[in-house]
Amino acid sequence: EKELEYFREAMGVMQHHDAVTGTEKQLVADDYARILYAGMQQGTNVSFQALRKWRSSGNSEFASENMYTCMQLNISMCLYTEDENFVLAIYNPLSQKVVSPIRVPVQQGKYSVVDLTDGNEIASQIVPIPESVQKIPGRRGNATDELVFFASLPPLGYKTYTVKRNSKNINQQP
Amino acid sequence: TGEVSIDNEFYNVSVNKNGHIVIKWKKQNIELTQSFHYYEGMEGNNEEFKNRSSGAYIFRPRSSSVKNFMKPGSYKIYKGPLVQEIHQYVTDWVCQVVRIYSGKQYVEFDWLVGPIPVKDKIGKEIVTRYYSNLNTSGEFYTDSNGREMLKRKRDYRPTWNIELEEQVSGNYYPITSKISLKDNENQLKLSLLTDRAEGGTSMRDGEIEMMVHRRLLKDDAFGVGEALNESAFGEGLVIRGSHYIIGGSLKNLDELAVEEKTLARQLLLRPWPFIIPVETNSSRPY
Repeated sequence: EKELEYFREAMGVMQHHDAVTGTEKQLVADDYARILYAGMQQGTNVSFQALRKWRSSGNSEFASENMYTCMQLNISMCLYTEDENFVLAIYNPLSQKVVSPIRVPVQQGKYSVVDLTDGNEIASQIVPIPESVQKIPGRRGNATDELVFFASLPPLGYKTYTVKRNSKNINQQP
Repeated sequence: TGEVSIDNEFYNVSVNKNGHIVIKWKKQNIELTQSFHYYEGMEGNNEEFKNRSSGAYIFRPRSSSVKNFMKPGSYKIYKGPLVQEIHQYVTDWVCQVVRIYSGKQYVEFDWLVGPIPVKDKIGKEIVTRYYSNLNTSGEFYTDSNGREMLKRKRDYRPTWNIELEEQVSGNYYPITSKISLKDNENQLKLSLLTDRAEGGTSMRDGEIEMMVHRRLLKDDAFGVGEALNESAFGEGLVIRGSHYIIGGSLKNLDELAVEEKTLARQLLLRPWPFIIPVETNSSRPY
């Protein structure tokens, strides 16, 4: 409840007309960004706890595992998905089933994506991150490509996928 | 190599000789051309109406005609089983990825604009235009904070007679999430969904114009006391965002409405990915 309160406060502040329209002074805009970021961090903690509870209901081993979120996916940047192996737990906040394209920044290579519900490998594709995106000031990390696959997600539920890099240095030919 | 277009079961997308993106619908007679342009922002001393500057509160271009990017730019095409993409470079500071997914009934424009150069001391407001063959009779539809769609008519106000002195800004409306065009004669509809609130209009029949980024050097004297000249890392801001184009026949209105609403919901409440790192040597099952 306390962690949600940060989010509520941030949303309360953001309802000011200057925040809605973007007519605040730059220093205020920076402060709004700071408040919203802190609120999102707290909200993310709530999501982590919920997912951990869900995942550990079948197997207590999962209860202590670390979970991360990537707030810079908008610039195709995420340090955690640059590892050779990782698990993606994807939550669907809609009350209906969706089949949605998922894009995660990765390093060059050939990848396999396995749906953990049935253990089957699903179709995936690698596309390069445009150079102009890679050059965005302040963007860090070594991701050069994006891994694309379709996640079939249950309503208000989640699915997990394992991602594994099988080989490096696959060149994307235009 | 040698490919000039991408396609799926619904669309064929190509680049024409001017460097503009051309989309052709496979099942309907709709054709659309997309291109980037910019307005130069008005600068004045704000003391009289005619001397008002374009700024955070008001959009006031120096001229009602847009500036074009001179060269056609370059592009690369990437094809695969799930997604096909055109990576287009318009200038050093404007580029985009046009994307179609297999089985998905929309075209995604993933644009990247900035840092807007202002060494010439001229503020610029960047727009993207989607020009279709729809006959829209001066009418278009914009949403109101994601709720009902309101009919807008070019150079018109519903409750008084208006003669617009500034045609472009006078026809701009807030687009929170959607702007649509309808061709009643040919029973066609075209919609553009956004990932954020933007300004937009339809200055010509069949056209949607969306403003995606602005950098202005003078305060407009409406209260903020600062020019809309944001910077990061010592340069102007770089903005990345998406437009989603979806359209079809009004004869299948129910089907089209479901497609549009489903897409709108999926854009508003996107899946949340959480990452769980895996130790490479771990014997623990995933």
